Amino acid sequence: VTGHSHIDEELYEELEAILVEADVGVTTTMEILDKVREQVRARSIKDPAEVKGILKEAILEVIGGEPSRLIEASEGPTVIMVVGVNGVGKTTTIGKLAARFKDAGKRVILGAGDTFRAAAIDQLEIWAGRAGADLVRHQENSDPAAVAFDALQAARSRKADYVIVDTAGRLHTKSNLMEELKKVRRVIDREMPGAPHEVLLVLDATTGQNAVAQARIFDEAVGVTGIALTKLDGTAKGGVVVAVSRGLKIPVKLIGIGEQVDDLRDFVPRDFVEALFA
Amino acid sequence: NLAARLQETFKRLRGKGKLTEKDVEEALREVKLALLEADVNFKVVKDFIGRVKARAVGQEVLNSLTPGQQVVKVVYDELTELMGQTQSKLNFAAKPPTVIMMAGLQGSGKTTTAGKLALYLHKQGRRPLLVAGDVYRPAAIKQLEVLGEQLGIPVFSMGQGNPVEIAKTALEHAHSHGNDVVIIDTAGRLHIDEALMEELQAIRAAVAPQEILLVVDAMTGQDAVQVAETFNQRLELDGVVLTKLDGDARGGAALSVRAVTGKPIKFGAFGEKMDALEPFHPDRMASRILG
Ligand SMILES: Nc1nc2c(ncn2[C@@H]2O[C@H](COP(=O)(O)OP(=O)(O)OP(=O)(O)O)[C@@H](O)[C@H]2O)c(=O)[nH]1
Ligand SMILES: Nc1nc2c(ncn2[C@@H]2O[C@H](COP(=O)(O)OP(=O)(O)OP(=O)(O)O)[C@@H](O)[C@H]2O)c(=O)[nH]1
Ligand SMILES: [Mg+2]
Ligand SMILES: [Mg+2]
Repeated sequence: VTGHSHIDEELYEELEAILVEADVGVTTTMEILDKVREQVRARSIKDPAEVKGILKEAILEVIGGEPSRLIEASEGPTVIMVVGVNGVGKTTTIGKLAARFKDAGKRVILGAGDTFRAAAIDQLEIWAGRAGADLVRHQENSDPAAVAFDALQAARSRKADYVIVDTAGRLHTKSNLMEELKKVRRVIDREMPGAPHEVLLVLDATTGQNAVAQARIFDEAVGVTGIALTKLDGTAKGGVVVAVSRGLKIPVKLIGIGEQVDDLRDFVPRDFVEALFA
Repeated sequence: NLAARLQETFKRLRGKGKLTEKDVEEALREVKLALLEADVNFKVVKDFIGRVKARAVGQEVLNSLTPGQQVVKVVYDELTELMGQTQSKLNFAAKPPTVIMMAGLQGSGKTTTAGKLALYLHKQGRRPLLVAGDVYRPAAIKQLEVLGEQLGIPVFSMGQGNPVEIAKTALEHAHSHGNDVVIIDTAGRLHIDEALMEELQAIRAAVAPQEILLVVDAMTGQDAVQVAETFNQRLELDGVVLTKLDGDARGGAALSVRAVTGKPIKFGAFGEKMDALEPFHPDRMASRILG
């Protein structure tokens, strides 16, 4: 976006291409660029080099400028429920998060709430081992709500600081599966009022506009308090979180940047916005 | 929907007299928006609109009473043509066993699709062998073994060894056990991971698959172009499988992948169960993308 002697439509078209190709989505992009045009007019900006800066600020206004922390319980164990569609990185993110808490000297219990998919429990078991966390599990095909219940009970008796409940991947369009998720959440809340303190929706950075529907429906079902955006180590920019933020005020809290145990970072909005233009 | 939006646009435009080429260009912006909202890649959309415009500025559109419908027809036809044939034909070896290699990004559905393909081929009267080539992901081997057990299909595994050795030994095993199709599951990987892309190339060199399938998640966004292009350049794909079509993603990635590789989408996956695999229908995909 260099080589412009004045601010013209071509400049805005270039900016539109960058944002759309980053998966911000065409509607959200047009809305944000309209705000930028307004600002350019209102502030009588003449130098094209300033437009990008105004655009970055406009995006930060949508997604929030400051990092957002994970919610902690005021007393007792903090319960984190991890949800999302199939294959986005829920189980792996839980493993990484557990290790982070363990490294901070916390006691962590993982609930093997995916009782459906082949070897899902085995997969989480390996991560529990890597992180040094306890694992609560039942038989394959058992009731995920019962696993969550037991994980909370174990957290109380073992005085755990964190309980992270894994759930099976599910498409938001499957109402019976969304009902199952609601039940898991209800059971958690009944067993420990105020829990789950954090409902983390995992979104894959390679996902396009469908993430907007995913976020909306998961939020309606179980109330999402934070987003973990995975696979940012690829070439996808994850711009869809801007589109998600346009409609829902759910902060992105974590990012996944690889498959190893320490490939987890806090989401820093300014860095994310810079990366959109890299 | 798109047809209605186009009709609205043309109604407004024709209010000022006979339709012109410029009017069609303006209407095509609606098509561009629809395709971008469906996750078709930005550059692919540009090329596509260019092609459609060439066909949409003819007299049958400009003089039509329902130009919106005419344009939708041109778009739909062009899209269906681009999507390819309803051919789900896998390439089989003249002398068995046929080797099929799965490839793709992390979490796209390779392992699940491998199981489905095995069942599909088994129902055709073949004797498939599943090969546990993902030695990295925790419990990946177990995942494939559980699927194999559910299906009554043998799974070849050498634990967390060298995937190239595993593939070669699996081929020998297939020869000596009468398996006529070998389906190699591989670890998910980024197209920009040099070492892992070389691993795929090494497996390919070692066992010469008749069929290399790129597994792509239907909800993939703009990045589908980079991914498909790179995998194709490094491996020379034979086909694509589009997964998670049981969701509501419009699936524009299908058009992007097709446009940038020219390779056929051979199957669509519609669920987590082992029977949720169908031959790909380009016309159905075209309607889905257009919304
Ligand atoms: N490159 C990369 N891969 C990731 C990241 N996070 C997860 N993965 C990989 O994505 C794949 C799927 O991860 P899982 O943790 O099994 O995803 P899931 O959401 O639990 O999947 P289901 O339970 O089947 O719905 C695995 O191969 C992970 O290693 C990331 O940040 N970067
Ligand atoms: N709804 C739905 N889920 C699917 C489909 N195909 C695969 N899945 C699910 O998607 C998730 C990931 O599938 P996997 O087969 O583990 O994906 P993968 O590509 O082997 O993952 P990695 O080996 O980690 O790269 C699992 O939860 C599957 O059950 C599909 O067509 N529809
Ligand atoms: Mg999982
Ligand atoms: Mg796999």
